[in-house]
This record gives sequence, structure tokens and C-alpha cells, in this order.
Amino acid sequence: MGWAIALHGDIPRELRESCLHRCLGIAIDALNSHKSPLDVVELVLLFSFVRELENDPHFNAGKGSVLTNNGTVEMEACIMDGSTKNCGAVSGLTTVVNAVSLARLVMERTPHIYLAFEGAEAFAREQGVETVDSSHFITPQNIERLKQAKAANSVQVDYTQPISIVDEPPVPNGDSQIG
Amino acid sequence: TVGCVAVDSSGNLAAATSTGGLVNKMVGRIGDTPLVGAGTYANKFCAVSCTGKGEEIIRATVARDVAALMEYKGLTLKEATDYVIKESTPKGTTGLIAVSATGEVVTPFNTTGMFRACATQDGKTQIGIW
Repeated sequence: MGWAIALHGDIPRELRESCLHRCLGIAIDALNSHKSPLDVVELVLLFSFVRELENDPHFNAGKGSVLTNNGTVEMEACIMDGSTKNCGAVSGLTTVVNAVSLARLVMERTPHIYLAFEGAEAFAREQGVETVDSSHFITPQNIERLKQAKAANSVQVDYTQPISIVDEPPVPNGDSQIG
Repeated sequence: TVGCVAVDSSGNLAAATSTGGLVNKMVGRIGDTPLVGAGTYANKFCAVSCTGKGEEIIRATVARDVAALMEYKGLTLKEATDYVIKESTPKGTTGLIAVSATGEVVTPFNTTGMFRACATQDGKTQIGIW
């Protein structure tokens, strides 16, 4: 057997190939250059892949996260090591730049699996991870998406634009059908 | 939502998922992503990361179901994910990416599309939406 990797993300159509190629290239290079059987090395590389996606404003994670009904961001992340079943998760983050990195710290440096909201933010500061004002994560596109969702009185999956170009009837609940 | 699953050449698996959630979600809402076994899971059989409507993914415990079908019923990764995506979750709600310990990769979804990419050590790569 050999290594394998898969990733998913939501991005505008015109940007999908370049973004996915970039992320996939990072993953391939990392796996190709670290073939030793050290789980930790592989996992550290894996974390980096998700950080790469979070930092791209076209993905609904980190900068570019979609907005709550109050116009705020509340980010979530999870990470899990299949060999040990060790895992870490965070919710309700408003200032942490890379949520998945904080999830990893929860896994490695606490006796718990899951921290949320004020507790997670406090843990982030205690650990010294990068934080910014929450306005950093809010993009004009997502302000517009929230306006559209409120106008339609719907809660929507993050990416909605291409729904009209596919040959499939719309669903009655107003949700887009793009993962 | 973004996610990544990987297996190394020794069969070690890992999964990670990160998201901002749903547009216009209520303040305080928690989705499937951080819930281990719902939107994210990894064990010695497979690693799974999900995207879509979190409430449905939580109800179906999607990621753990895939692993359980492999562990307890002996299904392949494709068989397990096909069952979960086609039979366990409502159409239009769920997508996932997964790799097995033997290097099998699947990216099924019952939504109209899912932005996805994958690569294997033998040189195969794929990028897709629909």
C-alpha cells in the first residue's frame, strides 16, 4: 500500500482548481518527503493542510467563515489520530486564527476532548496561539450572503451560487445543496 | 467547511475538519464538525471528514457509522460510505471524504456537488465539484 489523501472545501467555481491544486500540492509534497513511519510527523503535516485551507478567504473556515444571525463568526474544528483515537475539538471561536491548531492543543495539552466558547478562547490565550480581532474573519461576500439568507428567512450551507446551473430541481427549503 | 483525511505508507490514519458553520445560524449553534463521530472520526480502519447540513450529519453519526460498518460488518470503505450516504442521510444534506488504512480513497456525497481533491502515492489525482 501507499499513502493517500483527500480534502474538501467550498470555494467559488472560478477559484476551485487553483485553490484545490495548491492544497493538494502541499499535501503531496509533505507526504512524499516524509515516508518514515512516525505517526506524529504525518499528523503534524496533516494539520498544516487544514491550516492552509483556513487561511484562504474563499473557504468557509478561518478567514471567510460564514456569519451567524448576529453577523458574527463562530468557528469550529476537530482533529483525530486514528492510531490512538486521541482527538481534540473546539467550538464558538471568535478570535483564533487557526481553529484546527487549537483543536490539536486541546488534544495534546488537556485531559479533555472538547472546549467551547469562552473556555476555548481563554485556553487559546493561555497557549499563546495567534488571535486577531473577529472582524478579520468577516468578508464582504459573507455579509452579502447573510443578507440574502435573512431575506429568504433561511439557514444555508455556505456556498450557494452555482445552484442554478445544475440540472436538478430546487429543494423547497431554500437551502443550497452544495457541501 | 474544509477537511482533510490522510493515511501514510504505514497505514496510520488521521482526520481534521474546520468550519464557520451555516450562513445565518443561531448564535451558540454547534454543528457536526467538532463532534467526534459525527463530522470527524478516525481509527485504525479509516479516517472520515464530513461536510453539509450538520444537524443531519449529527443525527446519522455519519463518520462513526462508516468506521463501524467497516469494523463490525467487514465492509470496504466504498461499501460503508455508499451505505451511509445513500441510506442513512437525507438526500441533499451530506458529503464526506474518507481514506482507509489500505489507501482506498472515496469522496461520496448526496448533495448536488462537493469541492474535493485527492491524491494517492501511485500518482493518481482528482479534483472535482459535481
